[in-house]
Amino acid sequence: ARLEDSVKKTVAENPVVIYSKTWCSYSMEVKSLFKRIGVEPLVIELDQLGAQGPQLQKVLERLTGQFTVPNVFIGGKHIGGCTDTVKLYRKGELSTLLSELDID
Amino acid sequence: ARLEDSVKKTVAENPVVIYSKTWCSYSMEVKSLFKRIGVEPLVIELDQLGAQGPQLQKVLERLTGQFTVPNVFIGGKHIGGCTDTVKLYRKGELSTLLSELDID
Ligand SMILES: N[C@@H](CCC(=O)N[C@@H](CS)C(=O)NCC(=O)O)C(=O)O
Ligand SMILES: N[C@@H](CCC(=O)N[C@@H](CS)C(=O)NCC(=O)O)C(=O)O
Ligand code: FES
Repeated sequence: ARLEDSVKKTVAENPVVIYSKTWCSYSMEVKSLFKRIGVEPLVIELDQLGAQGPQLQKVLERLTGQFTVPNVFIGGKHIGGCTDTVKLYRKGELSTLLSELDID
Repeated sequence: ARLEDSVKKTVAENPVVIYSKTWCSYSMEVKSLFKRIGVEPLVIELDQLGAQGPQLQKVLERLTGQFTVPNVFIGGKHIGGCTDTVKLYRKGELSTLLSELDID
């Protein structure tokens, strides 16, 4: 519950949040996508948190139904993974979501 | 040296070999690419080999200069990772390599 609250707080207080793993190419792709469009996400590297990493990953699954990384939130809303985010980008919907947040 | 010899033997005796990790999307992509073109690779899942997984990964780095997965061999030749393999496929060169092996 503590960890769950901390996730809710994190995604509420940060416009773009990516739960990631440093050595994962899908995580790299989504991080560099946001960089390309000039947005700086808050990145949480689950493989760098010791025992808390796997715990966080389970909490995220409980909160979003998604166990995999990358796990992307925009404006507190769960977006999905790499494929989902790239799809939104290609449809032009990513910039719409971001513009609603006053960060681009 | 024993592990190195076993890798050399494996890639010499099997037309297509993929060193992979089960939960890695890039590994999944390259496995399904070969499946789509009707080729059945020998897949070695490094995350399912206990302590030998990381050892094999280091041996592969010594042999190929590549530490990352997926690590793809065709006809005993080191091809590269997911991006390299997809590139070859798009250039039409993958089927050329495979046809030289009498397996497509
Ligand atoms: N279609 C999803 C695939 C997500 C996925 O399979 N992620 C893998 C890593 S690439 C994963 O989280 N595997 C389990 C793990 O690393 O704990 C996406 O685009 O994000
Ligand atoms: N461009 C390379 C990327 C390879 C890569 O970064 N692989 C990651 C997993 S997606 C890796 O091996 N990370 C270190 C590890 O898993 O031990 C490819 O297309 O294969
Ligand atoms: S771990 Fe390979 S793409 Fe995520």
